[in-house]
This record gives sequence, C-alpha cells and structure tokens, in this order.
Amino acid sequence: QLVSGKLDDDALEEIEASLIQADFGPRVALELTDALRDAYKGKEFKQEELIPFLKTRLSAILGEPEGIRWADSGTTVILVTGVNGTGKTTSIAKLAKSFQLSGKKVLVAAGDTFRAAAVEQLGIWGERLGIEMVRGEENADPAAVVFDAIDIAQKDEYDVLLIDTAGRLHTQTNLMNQLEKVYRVIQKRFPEAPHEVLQVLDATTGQNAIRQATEFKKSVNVTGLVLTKLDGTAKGGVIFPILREVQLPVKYIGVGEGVDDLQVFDPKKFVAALFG
Amino acid sequence: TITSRFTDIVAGLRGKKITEGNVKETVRAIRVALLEADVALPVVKSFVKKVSDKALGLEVVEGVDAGQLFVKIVQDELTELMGPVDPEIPFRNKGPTVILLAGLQGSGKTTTCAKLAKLLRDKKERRPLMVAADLQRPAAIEQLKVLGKQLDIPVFHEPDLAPPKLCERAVEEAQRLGCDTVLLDTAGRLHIDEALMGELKDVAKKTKPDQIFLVCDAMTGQDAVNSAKEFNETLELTGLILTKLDGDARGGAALSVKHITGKTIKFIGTGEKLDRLEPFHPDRMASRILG
Ligand SMILES: Nc1nc2c(ncn2[C@@H]2O[C@H](COP(=O)(O)OP(=O)(O)OP(=O)(O)O)[C@@H](O)[C@H]2O)c(=O)[nH]1
Ligand SMILES: Nc1nc2c(ncn2[C@@H]2O[C@H](COP(=O)(O)OP(=O)(O)OP(=O)(O)O)[C@@H](O)[C@H]2O)c(=O)[nH]1
Ligand SMILES: [Mg+2]
Ligand SMILES: [Mg+2]
Repeated sequence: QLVSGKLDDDALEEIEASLIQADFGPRVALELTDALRDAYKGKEFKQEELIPFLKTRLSAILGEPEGIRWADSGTTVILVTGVNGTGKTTSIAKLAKSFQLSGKKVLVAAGDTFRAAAVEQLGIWGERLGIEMVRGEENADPAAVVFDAIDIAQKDEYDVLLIDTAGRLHTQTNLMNQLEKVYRVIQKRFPEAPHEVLQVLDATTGQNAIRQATEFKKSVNVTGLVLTKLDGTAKGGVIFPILREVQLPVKYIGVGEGVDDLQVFDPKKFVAALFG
Repeated sequence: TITSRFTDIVAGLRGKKITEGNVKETVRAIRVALLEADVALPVVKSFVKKVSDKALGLEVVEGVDAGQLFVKIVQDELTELMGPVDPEIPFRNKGPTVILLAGLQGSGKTTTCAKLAKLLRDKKERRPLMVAADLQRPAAIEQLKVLGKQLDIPVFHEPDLAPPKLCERAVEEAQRLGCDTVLLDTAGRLHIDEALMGELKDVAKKTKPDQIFLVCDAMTGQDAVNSAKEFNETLELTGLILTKLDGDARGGAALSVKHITGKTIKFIGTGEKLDRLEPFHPDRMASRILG
C-alpha cells in the first residue's frame, strides 16, 4: 500500500511490478517508473497522484480512439488476420452483428479453407445473424474465395465485406506468403481495398505480441488491432511495447464469447482497467 | 535477449572471482531476459534468488572464470526446474484410461486431443475414443469429428446431455466399443468463470480421470500463473501440455506454469498437423527461454 510522502524505492518497485505483471515488459515498465521517479524527485507526493500520473501518461501514448476507415463509396473491405486461436472468427461474427445493427448490408467470406470445421464455425454465426457468407471448395486457395467474395460484394452492393483468414504464425513463411497473396488479390480487384486490415491479438499473449504485430504489419499492412479475451485476468499491457515499435490503433476489444461481447476501444477505460 | 546482455556481463567477468557485486549485476541481466521471455514475475524473483545464492555459495576453483560459472548455474538451474522428462502415460489395468483436457479459450485443446489420440494409437497401441464435450463453441463437435475422420479414430457425442453426463456416458460407451482410452475434449473457459470451472469439476467427478492435462499456449504472458494456479486448485492436474511452440515465442510461460503447479510438462505442440506432438525436453526449453 503506497503511503504519501517521499517516493521511495519500495513504492516504485511495487508500481514497476504491477506494470510487469500487466505485460508491459521489463523495459517499458522501467521507463514508466523512471519517469515517475523523475517527476517526483525531491517532491512530496500524495498517494492519490501516482496512479493518475501514470494514467495520463498512458492515455497520451494510446491517443484518440479511431473508428473503422469506411470506404468513400462502394464496399468497405476488412481483412482479419492473426495467429492461431486469438479470436478472429468470433470477432468477425461480433463485428458483423454490430455493422448490421447500424444498418449496413454485411457479407462475410470464409477465408479459412484449411482448419477443421472453420467454414462451419463461421457458417453457424452467419445463420444466427442472418448474414450471407461466401465459401469456397474444401482446401481451396483462400485467394479464390476472396476473389469471389469481392465480386459478389460489388455486384450485390454490400456495404461491408469481412474476410476471415486461417490462423498462422508469422514464422510460417509459406502461410505469410499465402496471406500476402490474398492481400494482393484484394488490391487488384479493388484499388482502395482493403480499407482495414485488423490484426486480432489475444490479451493473454505476452511479449510475442510485439513480433506478431510488427511481422503482420510488414506483410499485409495491418491498420488496426482487436484485443480479445479482456474479460479474463490478463490486462493486455503488451499494447504499450507494441506501440513503441509500430503505430497501430486498437479499434475494438473482445470481452467474451457471445456475439455482443465486443466494445469499441475506449483508451480511458482501458487504462483505468490496468490499475483496477 | 540474454545472449546479448548476458554474454556481455559474462564476458566482463572473465578471469574475475565471483563477488556480491558482479552477482548482483548478472542477476539483473538475467531478470530482464526472463521477463522479456514472459516468465512470470514471482517466478523470476524466486529463480534469480536461487541462482544468486548458488553463485555466492560456490567455491571458485582455480582457473574457472566467473562468467562460465554463471552460464552453467543459470542453464542447469533452469533445466532442473523445467524437468523431469516424463512423457509416459500410465494406463489402467481394468477399464478405460480417461484423459481430460482443459484450458483457456483457443489454447489448442481440440487439436491436442486429436494429436494425443493419434500418438497413443500409433506409438502405444491403444484404442482411443475421443469425446466431443464442448457444447458451446459453434462447430466444436464438428471440428473433433472431422479430426476423428482424418485419423480414423471414433468420436463420441450424444445430444441433449450436459458435459458431465455426456462424459460419463462416453466412458460407458468406450467399454462397449472396446476402446481402452477415452480423451475428453472440453470447452475453453476462463479460470475466473465459477460456473464453468464448477462444470469441469463435475466432469472430473463423474469420470474420475486418470490424467488431467492443462493445455497452455506457449505465447502466454504474465497471466499464465493466474490461470494455471486456478485450474490446478480446481482440478488436481496430472500434467501440462504447451502448444504452438513452432512459433518464435520464448515460452517463459512454461517455467511459470511448471513452477506454480509443480506438475510435469508432458508434451509440446509444434504445429497444426496431427503428428506435431512431441515429448517435452527441459534442456531445450531452458535454452529457448534464455534466448
Ligand atoms: N473469453 C473470451 N473468449 C473469446 C473471445 N474471443 C474469442 N474467444 C474464444 O476463443 C476461442 C477461439 O476463437 P476463434 O474465433 O475460433 O479464434 P480464431 O482466431 O478464429 O482461431 P483459428 O481460426 O483457429 O486461428 C473460442 O473458444 C472463442 O469463443 C473473448 O473476447 N473472450
Ligand atoms: N502452429 C500451431 N497451431 C496450433 C497448435 N495447436 C493448436 N493450434 C492451432 O490453434 C488454433 C486453436 O486450436 P483449437 O484446438 O481449436 O483450440 P481449443 O483450445 O480447442 O479452442 P477452444 O475450444 O475454442 O477453447 C487452431 O488454429 C489450431 O490449428 C500448435 O502446436 N502449433
Ligand atoms: Mg478462425
Ligand atoms: Mg476446442
């Protein structure tokens, strides 16, 4: 328990520990506690000031929330990427419902043509929501599914196309090449697209999330992040070391397995939850 | 990584004796390296204390430099903590051997269930039955059935039964089908979800599993200790399985979960294909964590 008075090493160590345990990583945690030490050098502090100091600093790093970049006209194409099991398919269902509720005509593309029952999983969500889904042959080239989906999206004037992709590790060169091919197909068919490339990150992931964000960004120009499973005990603090390496706004957070468990990213709320 | 900072510090210790001063510096470098590798903070603290106590307590033999000694101490201590090597699964003499797989959402349980069934059939001549007990994720049952078809291994599912009763029925069915090993694939769940943790407890009560494995994603960060601790306290785990080690995550979660539960890491998942399940090697994991 921090007591008002001189900011001693014990108090700073306690704060550093809570940042580390929130997955800030040792370097960013140390930077923040050093900033705190410098700010209060020789001064008396009130305990109630410490957390707000950090919150202000962290909110500044996160910046203003950014929404989806909608296309000026025609279909907005959103490509969803990420490593295995992070919540891509579930997040697409959540986004589809949210867009649908705001009056958009939504199309979903089952771009995971590899994993067992991946198409079925998305299909069930599509049925539940009454949303059209484009699927391909089993084990088809995902680029072919995306090609068809874009044609249909344009022909039938869908407002938004959400593209699901198979989970893959950024270390799997052939799979990253496959993803790059999907990206090129989108660009070719549709000059402005994809309007968004959302990388889905699991909030329980540690420092490897930095590698994921930077590598996927290099490959397919990720434009935003979805941070899932924040309904657990993981805090998702790894977002701060990520922002050190690459400018990527968090656009949404996943807070459960249900189709309504999606929230537009609120930096203030997120920072408050770090110290909750 | 520890390779860059650790070897620098270690190089600086060339020819020197071990002193409190240089132990402190080296320990600081180790701490940063382990935290960057995602080892949980409380585990890092206890590890570096052990390492520094050991280093200070050593008789420095003539001609051996402090740097080399440090590397050896850290490597050995980490390897010992990660061990033992024990991928064996003891089988029952009477009745089917029941294996329960549990863990957080998306950790790789369903895929691991199929991999384990394949391994037990191909390497241990078992006749496995997989049980699709995840009633909540869309197409979870279908996912296991597809994997079962790929492997030609039977998958049990009965509609209108809750997971505890479903798993109990499955064990009865195994006897009838002549299957001697039952693998229960359960729904991913949060360790803080009381209802679902209670359901898992009921599954265990009804089926009396011989093995209960926690399936953990190797890229998990600091939270690994929280979930592992809770799963271990709710169910008496008998082992841990770490998945997605084919990536470049350092895998510090392995040390975290090992340390907090005291249970053996039996296997690691090293790919999406069903032959990608290997026995765990503590020395390799130790090197990987140290970077
Ligand atoms: N608690 C919680 N679970 C989630 C959240 N988002 C997804 N999940 C669960 O995480 C698991 C994996 O979700 P998927 O949508 O299949 O993940 P994916 O990235 O599509 O997986 P792959 O396609 O296999 O790479 C499922 O059990 C989901 O219900 C979330 O925000 N909170
Ligand atoms: N690269 C790699 N991917 C893996 C490994 N194990 C599982 N996966 C992938 O991780 C994703 C999630 O695997 P699942 O088996 O569906 O995970 P789960 O724990 O059953 O998920 P829930 O039932 O939703 O909790 C899938 O895309 C798998 O193919 C592994 O060792 N390496
Ligand atoms: Mg998916
Ligand atoms: Mg599963």
